[in-house]
Amino acid sequence: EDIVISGVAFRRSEAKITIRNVNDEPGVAAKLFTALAKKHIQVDMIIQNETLNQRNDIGFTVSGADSAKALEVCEALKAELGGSEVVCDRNVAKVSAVGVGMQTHVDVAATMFRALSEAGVNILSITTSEIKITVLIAEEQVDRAVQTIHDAFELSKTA
Amino acid sequence: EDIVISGVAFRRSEAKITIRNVNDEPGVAAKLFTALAKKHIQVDMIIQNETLNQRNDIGFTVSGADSAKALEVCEALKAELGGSEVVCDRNVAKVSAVGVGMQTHVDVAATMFRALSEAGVNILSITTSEIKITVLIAEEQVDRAVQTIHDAFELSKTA
Ligand SMILES: C[C@@H](O)[C@H](N)C(=O)O
Ligand SMILES: C[C@@H](O)[C@H](N)C(=O)O
Repeated sequence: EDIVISGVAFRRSEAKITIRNVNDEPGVAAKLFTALAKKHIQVDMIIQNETLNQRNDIGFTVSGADSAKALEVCEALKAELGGSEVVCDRNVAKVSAVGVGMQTHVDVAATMFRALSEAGVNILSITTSEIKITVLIAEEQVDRAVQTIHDAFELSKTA
Repeated sequence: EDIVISGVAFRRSEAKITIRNVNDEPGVAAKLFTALAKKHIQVDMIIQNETLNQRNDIGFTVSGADSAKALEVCEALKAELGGSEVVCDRNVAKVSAVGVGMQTHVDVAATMFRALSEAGVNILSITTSEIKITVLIAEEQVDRAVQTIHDAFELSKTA
């Protein structure tokens, strides 16, 4: 199945917030997102990876404008969720390679990650969907990242 | 914007593989996915969350059939990537709430996570896209999870 990358999307100035080492048991994620929803905090990405000793980190991104409110919610809930600390990176950008036929992610991922590496861009977080591979990177590297991914997939220069 | 959940999608028998504590520097993700691509291992989800002391965990899912080959690649690369261990959970299932208007994820997330919690389903991993919220859970809980999410979003019973 040919991979057709149709474009590179990005969003500047997001904030990534992570509560580290929450209890890995039913109800923890529900409590956190119910509290964020009550405060009408618009969450963009939600990321949870791998458990260790029945604990896990839950991360999410919000607009820069919502980051202070979201941090308050997390700090207030930290103890109840068993979390050890709340970390916030206010200067992240989201960059995605978008295409059809992504079922064969692995080639697209390898190409995209190699392009970022050659441009000296460190990948902070990764998520995927059927049509996208999305990375979080430092905001100041977003122009370089978009350009290098464009080049790697030989996308035309038209905006 | 009204949230319209149009359905619940799932995929049984995936395997989740994670390399823990790899060096958090450009090139690491590129090396891993280039090696997986060379062996034609079809990767589904890719998840990386939050760095700690310049190290990070990279996780991904493959079909049950590809898990042994993928594990070999990871074990062979572990030292070069600075990883401390490779973990594999062979009995995971992927469950997604799919809908439009997901820009307001937080309400959908809260509803979905509450439903899973009430059904006693532990969330192993989480990723999102503009139209989906996806969780990994233990394979034996997939029927219960799909049913409880259906009910929570009042989706009709038609299959
Ligand atoms: C960590 C958190 O996701 C937990 N496993 C839950 O189900 O809520
Ligand atoms: C951990 C890994 O993603 C690393 N940050 C990289 O850019 O490759």
